[in-house]
Amino acid sequence: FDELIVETATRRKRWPKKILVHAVQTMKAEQE
Amino acid sequence: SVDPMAYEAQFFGFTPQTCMQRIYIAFQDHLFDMMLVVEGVMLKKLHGVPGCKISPSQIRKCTEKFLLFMKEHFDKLFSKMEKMLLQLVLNIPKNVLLPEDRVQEQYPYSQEEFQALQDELQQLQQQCRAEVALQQELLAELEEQKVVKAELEKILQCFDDLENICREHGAGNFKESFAFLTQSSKKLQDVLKDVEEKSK
Amino acid sequence: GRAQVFSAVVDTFLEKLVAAGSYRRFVNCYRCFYKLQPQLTRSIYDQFISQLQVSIKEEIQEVKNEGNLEELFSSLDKIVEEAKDREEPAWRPSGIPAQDVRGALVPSVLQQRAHLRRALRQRQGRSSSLAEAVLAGRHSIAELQQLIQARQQAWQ
Repeated sequence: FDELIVETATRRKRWPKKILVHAVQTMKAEQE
Repeated sequence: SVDPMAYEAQFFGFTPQTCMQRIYIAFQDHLFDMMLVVEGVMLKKLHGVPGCKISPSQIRKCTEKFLLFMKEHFDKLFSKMEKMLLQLVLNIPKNVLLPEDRVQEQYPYSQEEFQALQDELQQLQQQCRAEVALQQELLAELEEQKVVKAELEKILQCFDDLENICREHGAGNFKESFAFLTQSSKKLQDVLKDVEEKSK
Repeated sequence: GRAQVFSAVVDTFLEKLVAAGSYRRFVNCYRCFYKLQPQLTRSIYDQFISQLQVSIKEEIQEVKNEGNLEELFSSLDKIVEEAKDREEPAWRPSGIPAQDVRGALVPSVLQQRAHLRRALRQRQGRSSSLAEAVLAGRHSIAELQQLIQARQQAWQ
């Protein structure tokens, strides 16, 4: 349970930024 | 119900409960180790006393008695410490937002609003594409106009050339000179007729 | 700050633990040994207590190093300080990843929208100037045609 919490919290901390990088790349590609 | 303290885990990188458990186990180990050292020293001392009547199991019983007492207090004190640390130190107050989540409050978009935003993007992209297509059509027409204008100017040029020819051969105003030409050719016809009649 | 509270709470725990494990209590438990070696009992007890305190303090320092607690505590103090004026509860992860990620994407989507709006305005500007040029071109072609027509009629 503890590992699950840490894993989930870590994803909540890190993944939005990672996803954002890809989303911005996609948008830039669309702009081009 | 267990409070997973996930938001604290997001900040600390571990759950506060794990941290407390880590401390509890380590402290408890130290207490046990110390008790074993105490007991070891006593047994060693007794071993050196000739005719000593105290048996190791007696010492062990004393150790257990003292440890039991210490453990009770240890657990009581530790749960108080845990409660305080979880409340005052290892917790994130309800009104606090972690920096990485600030965006959530700066742009509180519901699903519908976000979808509307996405739709607007789609629409803007389509409009941009439509504008590009329109520009291409307009540019194509401008190219076409260039060709047409060139052709029309060529035709106009023909008229100008015609008039220049006339002018070069003394016929300044074409209309007058054409009228003049018509008259003089009419005169010529009259004269010709006249001559023919006379010659008969 | 949190670091000070943390140390204070742990120190208090240690004090109270030592107070609970008093020498009297120790002697009470190890009565048989105490009768035989009272001085030694005292020095064993004193060493026990000081060693226990040293090892617990070392342990706490290790936990702080392992978890990088000092730095985390001070940065959390700052974050809490910044939020001191707000009463209402702050946002928390909803438990629906898609929903929370959406919130993180909004600033970029808004930037994209601003970019597209700008691009559209530019294109619309260019289109309208092209359209004017086309209309002007059509107009001048019509004029040329009329001119030709007039010249042609004149010739006619």
